[in-house]
Amino acid sequence: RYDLFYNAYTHIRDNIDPIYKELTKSKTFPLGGTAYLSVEDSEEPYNDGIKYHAMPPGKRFRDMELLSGGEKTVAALALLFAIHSYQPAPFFVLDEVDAALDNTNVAKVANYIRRHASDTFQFIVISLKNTFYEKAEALVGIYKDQQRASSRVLTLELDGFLD
Amino acid sequence: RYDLFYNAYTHIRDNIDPIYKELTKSKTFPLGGTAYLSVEDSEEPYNDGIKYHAMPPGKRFRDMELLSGGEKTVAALALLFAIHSYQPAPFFVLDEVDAALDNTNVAKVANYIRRHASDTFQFIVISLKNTFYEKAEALVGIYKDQQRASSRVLTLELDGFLD
Amino acid sequence: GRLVELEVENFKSYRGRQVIGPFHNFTSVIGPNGSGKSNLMDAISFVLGVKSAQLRSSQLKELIYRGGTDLDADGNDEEAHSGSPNRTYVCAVYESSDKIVTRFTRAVTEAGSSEYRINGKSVTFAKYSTVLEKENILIKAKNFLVFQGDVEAVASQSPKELTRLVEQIS
Amino acid sequence: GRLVELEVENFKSYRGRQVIGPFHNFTSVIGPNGSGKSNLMDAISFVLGVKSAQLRSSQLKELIYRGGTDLDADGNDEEAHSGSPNRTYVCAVYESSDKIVTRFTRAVTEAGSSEYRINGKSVTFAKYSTVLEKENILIKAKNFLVFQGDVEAVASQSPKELTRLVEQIS
Ligand SMILES: Nc1ncnc2c1ncn2[C@@H]1O[C@H](COP(=O)(O)OP(=O)(O)OP(=O)(O)O)[C@@H](O)[C@H]1O
Ligand SMILES: Nc1ncnc2c1ncn2[C@@H]1O[C@H](COP(=O)(O)OP(=O)(O)OP(=O)(O)O)[C@@H](O)[C@H]1O
Ligand SMILES: [Mg+2]
Ligand SMILES: [Mg+2]
Repeated sequence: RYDLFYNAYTHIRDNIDPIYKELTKSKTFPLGGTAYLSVEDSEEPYNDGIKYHAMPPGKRFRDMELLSGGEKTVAALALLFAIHSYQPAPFFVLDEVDAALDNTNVAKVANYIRRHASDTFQFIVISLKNTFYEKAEALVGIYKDQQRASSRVLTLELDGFLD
Repeated sequence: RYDLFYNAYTHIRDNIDPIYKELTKSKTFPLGGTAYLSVEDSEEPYNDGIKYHAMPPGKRFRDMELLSGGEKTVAALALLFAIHSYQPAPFFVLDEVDAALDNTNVAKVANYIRRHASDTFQFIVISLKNTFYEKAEALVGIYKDQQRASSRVLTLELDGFLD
Repeated sequence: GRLVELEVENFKSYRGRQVIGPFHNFTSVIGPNGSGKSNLMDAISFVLGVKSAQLRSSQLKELIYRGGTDLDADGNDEEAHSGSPNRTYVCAVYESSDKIVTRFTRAVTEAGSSEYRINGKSVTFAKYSTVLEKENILIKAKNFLVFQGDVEAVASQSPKELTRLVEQIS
Repeated sequence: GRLVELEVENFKSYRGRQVIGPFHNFTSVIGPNGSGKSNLMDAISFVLGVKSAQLRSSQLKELIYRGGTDLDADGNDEEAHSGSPNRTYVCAVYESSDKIVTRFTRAVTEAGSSEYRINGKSVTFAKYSTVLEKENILIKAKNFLVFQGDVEAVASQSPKELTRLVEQIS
């Protein structure tokens, strides 16, 4: 039990910072922010708590509760991607995870997904923001057909049009 | 006690539907949706529950739990505006209430606020969406001055530029 | 592997039988408020065996499409209206890395319980769950699903909750 | 009446003394993630007497600006750093319908408690709260404040919660 847990834990622990940096790099902060996990009881980590810490670039606090809505979202996505990278499921479905993100952060998340999506790792992302969905390879458009009182679907492939 | 409560309750009860209709009217649905309050115990309403019901245009369910994120937000705003119209505070501060709204609904909410804002009823609205803040009369722009490790403010008046 | 397409019949706001897809490496789902985007995610979660509480429905029967019914005298939708469907299913067409295509189907029957099939053959939930686990789809952990409104809480979760999540995926 | 402008000093991410405004009938606050927009709303809520729990801070002292400090050996910010402010205040300049201007100020003192002033004169919280009530600003009800992430829950609240809210404003 300890081995299984330890393998998962160390994998996430070693990947969280590179992923968080990839999501927070910018011209102003080419190195990005800092994120890490800490365990309260290193003898039996699965008993206690794994604590997550994320510091956006230019910030000095480690307190997750003082982060803004957008900063928390980026930190949460980094953690989710890090967890997902351990024996990854073949796809990832995200529903409006960009709600609290400004345009700059939406673009960073969309670019990250575009870089990491592959034949063995699909992303299906629901979004209301064009800054986001313009980066997708395909769009599944849903609309309400009032006459038929039903949701209907139109699929559009964008691959041919993007850089 | 009953009188005070009853006055507040009936005022909100009588205003919720017109407000919800104002927020949900469209070309497709010129009448908008339907919203109402119901009391479980009409003898002593302040003891029990006031239940809120909202039905978006074209929908037939009254169950609030089946509404989508955006539909719930519009319903919530209608209720907030109705409550606020009873002995209204001189201002209303809203922080990213448009997070779950599509562009059409953002425009409806922004137009509603623009119509109702006045010298005696100020709206201060934090938003990341240009569809929203483009309708404001003034912009308070906040940015992080990294050198000074501080938030800084720039105010811009838009009145002269809008229709 | 990858999700090729989804077939839904009378699932939530999706009336009749509809095929959604094909899904690419990076697919974005777009549309106005209330159009049915989260319902599509519910369909994916449903077919992968997630409990209905996560799908914003307290009962499986609520997942069945209800449409042209009128409200009765109390303002309630009339259930089991003649002409109203009494069952629903979602079928996920999945292609594993060796190019083998598998159809995973979950239905809600007239009795209001779940029925699982793999390539048309009825199986137990335990079997269904095991086959999905081989593809690293861990129903209990749900680490590949982020529902609307849930993302920020991931960063604020307590150490106990995070530990439990890591346990579920290990 | 209306809020003319806000004066903040060393409040959360606002270092030093800054004046924010003037506020119009419809003012929008914009800026990137983490810039300080919600902190501005916290300043408005704070000066109007709202409890600090709602302001994402468990202690009033957390509301004082902390900036150029380095993390100490444990990675903690060193509190009461020499050169670091040990108090903060927010002043709301309010013009009532009869054109009379009132300055409402709330400060967090070195001792970590709140201090209230109306036009520079120290008053009790009860007095402060009463004067605001005359302007229909009901601190307890907070019906004129919608914090980030809270709006959807207004629609899903239970009948008891909604009843309580109506009671507070009546
Ligand atoms: N069993 C059902 N039968 C018919 N319609 C249903 C059923 N269950 C839910 N709906 C409808 O589905 C709609 C919600 O769809 P959904 O949550 O997928 O919207 P959405 O596209 O995610 O919107 P948003 O952008 O606001 O989140 C509601 O209007 C609801 O009435
Ligand atoms: N006492 C304090 N001293 C200095 N900085 C602080 C203090 N309290 C909070 N902050 C900083 O304020 C920032 C959060 O600001 P705020 O929540 O206002 O952002 P925001 O503009 O609302 O962003 P978003 O669009 O993501 O919601 C955090 O980065 C935090 O580090
Ligand atoms: Mg949705
Ligand atoms: Mg904010």
